[in-house]
Amino acid sequence: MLELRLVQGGLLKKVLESIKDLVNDANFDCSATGFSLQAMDSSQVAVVALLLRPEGFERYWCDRNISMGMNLNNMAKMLKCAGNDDIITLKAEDGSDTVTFMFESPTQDKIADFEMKLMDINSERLGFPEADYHAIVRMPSSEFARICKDLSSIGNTVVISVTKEGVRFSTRGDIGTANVVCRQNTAVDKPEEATIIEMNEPVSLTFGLRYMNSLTKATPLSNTVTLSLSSGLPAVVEYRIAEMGYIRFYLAPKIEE
Amino acid sequence: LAQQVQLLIFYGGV
Repeated sequence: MLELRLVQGGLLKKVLESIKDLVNDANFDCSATGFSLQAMDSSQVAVVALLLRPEGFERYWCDRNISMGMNLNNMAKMLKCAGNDDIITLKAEDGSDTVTFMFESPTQDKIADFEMKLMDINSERLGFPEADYHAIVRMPSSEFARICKDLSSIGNTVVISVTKEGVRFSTRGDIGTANVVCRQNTAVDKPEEATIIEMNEPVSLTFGLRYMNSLTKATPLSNTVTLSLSSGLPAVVEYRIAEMGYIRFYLAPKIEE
Repeated sequence: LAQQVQLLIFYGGV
């Protein structure tokens, strides 16, 4: 059986909101490593990988590895019924085809349980090799989201280039072109406001803005985002979930034919 | 024009 009690229930709500538009169905895996998910979008361009480590849960009990197939839209519907400050507990009995979400208000004066049907999902796990990236950019997540949103009103693709000058986001469309350059900036009041650029060699990659905008839905999960880039390889866009884990998106680039 | 490629080109299943 499985029982996971998450005091910061709002976090699970944010996780679902950040992935439900990209992926329809996914297996949530529960093991000693943590509560995890890996799922690909239907166009096979983006993969989302989530890890919530056991330490982040007040109670983390699963007596064997368990995989639970869920429709993410339905799961999001259920989690929307939880308050942002509620404690959320996931429960599943061995062999059951349902999962129960229990929501407790912080003052324990309201307790609700929602039972959701599980589904069988055949999903292949991808192996992501450790890579030495040409450039790694850490910047405020809200700034990255703003840039992606702004550029998508001009064009459909974004070219992300890292040079000694900084990181450049460029697009072009019928009405014109747009360039946004962010320079390294560590002279900030709070560490999360910094832009840090580690460059081993210059890199330039093109991505569909539709996908970039979709993955910026994870912005509420973290103040910062890390972009790991290598020429001709998928980008890794990571939002760290404080002291608990991460949500990572692997996004295939567009390549000149 | 740049063409969108799929992730499976880069990562095999495990």
